[in-house]
Amino acid sequence: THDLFIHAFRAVADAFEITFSRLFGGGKTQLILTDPDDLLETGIEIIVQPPGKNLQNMTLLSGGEKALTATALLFALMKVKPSPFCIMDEVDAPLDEPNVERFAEIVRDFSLDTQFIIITHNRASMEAADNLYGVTMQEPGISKLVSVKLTGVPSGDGEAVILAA
Amino acid sequence: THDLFIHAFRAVADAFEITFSRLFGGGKTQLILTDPDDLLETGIEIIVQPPGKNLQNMTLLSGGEKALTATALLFALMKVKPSPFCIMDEVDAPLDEPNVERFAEIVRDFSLDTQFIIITHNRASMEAADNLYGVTMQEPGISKLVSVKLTGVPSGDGEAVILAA
Amino acid sequence: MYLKRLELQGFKTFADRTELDLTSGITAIVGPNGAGKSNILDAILWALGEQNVRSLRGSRSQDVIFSGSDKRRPVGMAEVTMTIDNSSGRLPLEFSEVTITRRAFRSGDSEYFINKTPCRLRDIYELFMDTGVGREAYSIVSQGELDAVLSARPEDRRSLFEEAA
Amino acid sequence: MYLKRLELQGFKTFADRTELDLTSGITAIVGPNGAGKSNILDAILWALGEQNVRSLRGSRSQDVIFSGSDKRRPVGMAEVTMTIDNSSGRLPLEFSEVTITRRAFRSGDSEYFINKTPCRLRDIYELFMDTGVGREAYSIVSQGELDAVLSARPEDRRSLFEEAA
Ligand SMILES: Nc1ncnc2c1ncn2[C@@H]1O[C@H](COP(=O)(O)OP(=O)(O)OP(=O)(O)O)[C@@H](O)[C@H]1O
Ligand SMILES: Nc1ncnc2c1ncn2[C@@H]1O[C@H](COP(=O)(O)OP(=O)(O)OP(=O)(O)O)[C@@H](O)[C@H]1O
Ligand SMILES: [Mg+2]
Ligand SMILES: [Mg+2]
Repeated sequence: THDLFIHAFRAVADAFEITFSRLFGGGKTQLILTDPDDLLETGIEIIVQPPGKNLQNMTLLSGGEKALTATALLFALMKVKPSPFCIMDEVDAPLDEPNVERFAEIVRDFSLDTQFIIITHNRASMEAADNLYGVTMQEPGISKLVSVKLTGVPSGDGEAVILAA
Repeated sequence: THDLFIHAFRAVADAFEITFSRLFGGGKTQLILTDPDDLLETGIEIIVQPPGKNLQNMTLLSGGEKALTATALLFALMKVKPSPFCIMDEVDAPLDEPNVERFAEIVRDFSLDTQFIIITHNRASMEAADNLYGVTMQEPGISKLVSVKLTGVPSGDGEAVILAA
Repeated sequence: MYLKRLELQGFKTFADRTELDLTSGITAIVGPNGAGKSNILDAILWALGEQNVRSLRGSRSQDVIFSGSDKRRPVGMAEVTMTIDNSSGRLPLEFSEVTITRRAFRSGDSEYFINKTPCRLRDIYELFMDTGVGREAYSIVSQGELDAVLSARPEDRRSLFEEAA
Repeated sequence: MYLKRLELQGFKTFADRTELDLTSGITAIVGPNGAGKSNILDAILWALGEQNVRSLRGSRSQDVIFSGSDKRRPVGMAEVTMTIDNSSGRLPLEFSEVTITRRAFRSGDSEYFINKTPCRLRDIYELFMDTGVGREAYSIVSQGELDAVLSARPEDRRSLFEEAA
């Protein structure tokens, strides 16, 4: 199982370099085993360098950069071992508009192998979806599903408009 | 100091009822001392009831409801003891559009006594501000300030447009 | 393999029987704060056998059962059924469609079913073993949990990689 | 009393001297992910005497000093000056304007000034005692910290109310 672990670790490290640079539009990553001699106990150090910046301690990253880095790692894991479905609840909340678009693009790409269910308030993520479901509480305390359609111009104004229950 | 504490506790509890119902458009709150006989060690239980819902354990609240409840408590504390300035970093991130507008309104109200500095990606919060500052990184890794102006229709499309450095 | 349909009844805010039909592509779930979006993700985690009440934002196992609202009385049972398309044969069962059902009663009793046949929780865990689906999988990110992927201590990250091995 | 001006130099991503003029109303700070918005809030916390490096998202005290970028070398000093309008006389000093300056050097040395006169950190704490301003005040909410107002254990919430007493 040691070989399996090392093999998977290296594959994820390579995939992470690709997903990170896709989401950040460049930059570098490194995944390092803290204790390579003891694979059962070793930790994994994550070092990232957004484009144009110096290598930094992860804790100094901004809120949006952390969310994007974590997303890149998740997609790297899914590249190595695809899962049949992926559910993400408002992972795009800290992202600015250009980064939400990049997130929506990578989800689109991965949706060839994996089913996605994305809970979001962001317009660009809604536009990337094949289907939209609205959840409302017309009666206080009781959730109902409604089908929705996007109005207005693409990536522009207009909320998701509730069509019918 | 016991009297001071009890007096402040009661005043915050009253103010919390008002700020909560303002942000949620109704509902009830309760602040309870877990050990009223020992004011130096007592904890404070927070019980809230969004409009139309039953009394619930705080942990069951949604992401947006938690953010709104925490904001209501902060404003209640500031009602009892105003502070000269208040800085909030993306507290409106989990909120949907109607709740961002309510948040922006309460900030406007409180800004008569308190100076506010709000870091945000939300349009409605930007509109409530008297001044806008943009932070950009035209040169990678180096922050610069620019003055910005909102474009487009109110609460509509258009990012904060960068005017000049 | 993908999630084809989700049926909820008496689960959290879904007091009435609710059905969510899904395609293999991208589905976005939208709606106001507190409407019940994250409760849908909780329903999927629960049906997959999640036993830790904190991962479902509750403090007792009964917290998943609809506890009433202004106008409605609490119900005695929560039930969630997931229908999974198994035409790829990834699940070790002869059927092209597999349903998983979980029920909880106010009494504390639980029931589990695979294709309407009563089974134990262990059977559900074994069914999903090694498919990349399940409570522990990296492919389900609850609200506010994205940063946890990075912020865990280096030793805690190992299990993510083991999962991918 | 309000914050009139903030001057940054060599503090985190503000390598060059930067000045932020503020009014007593509402100022919104906007900009892309990673541009340096939260670094401004960190600069205010730091000038008020914040000693815990984790509250400034670093791990060593030198983490506040600009550490270089693709094209720039690291600098040796970080300096932040806050100018506070004291026309209300709330700060126990005869001046209608009070400036607080904090400096940190790569060597680990720190310097503090009140109105350009060298002082100790304790003098800054004493200056702001009981004004509702300061590192511990509930009126500064860092990114992602809003929920901490609620989620602290009941005993931890008491200090918020003591601050208001
Ligand atoms: N067993 C239950 N019975 C009734 N209501 C419940 C139950 N469990 C949770 N709730 C209610 O569900 C609501 C939370 O729903 P949920 O977290 O799904 O909202 P959401 O749509 O994700 O909102 P947000 O956009 O703010 O994240 C809360 O108001 C809570 O009181
Ligand atoms: N001492 C330092 N020297 C150089 N860069 C630094 C230093 N400390 C932090 N940084 C950089 O500052 C950036 C984070 O900035 P900040 O957190 O202010 O972004 P932000 O504008 O708040 O973004 P977001 O909208 O994502 O929250 C990181 O890229 C980090 O590498
Ligand atoms: Mg939610
Ligand atoms: Mg930030």
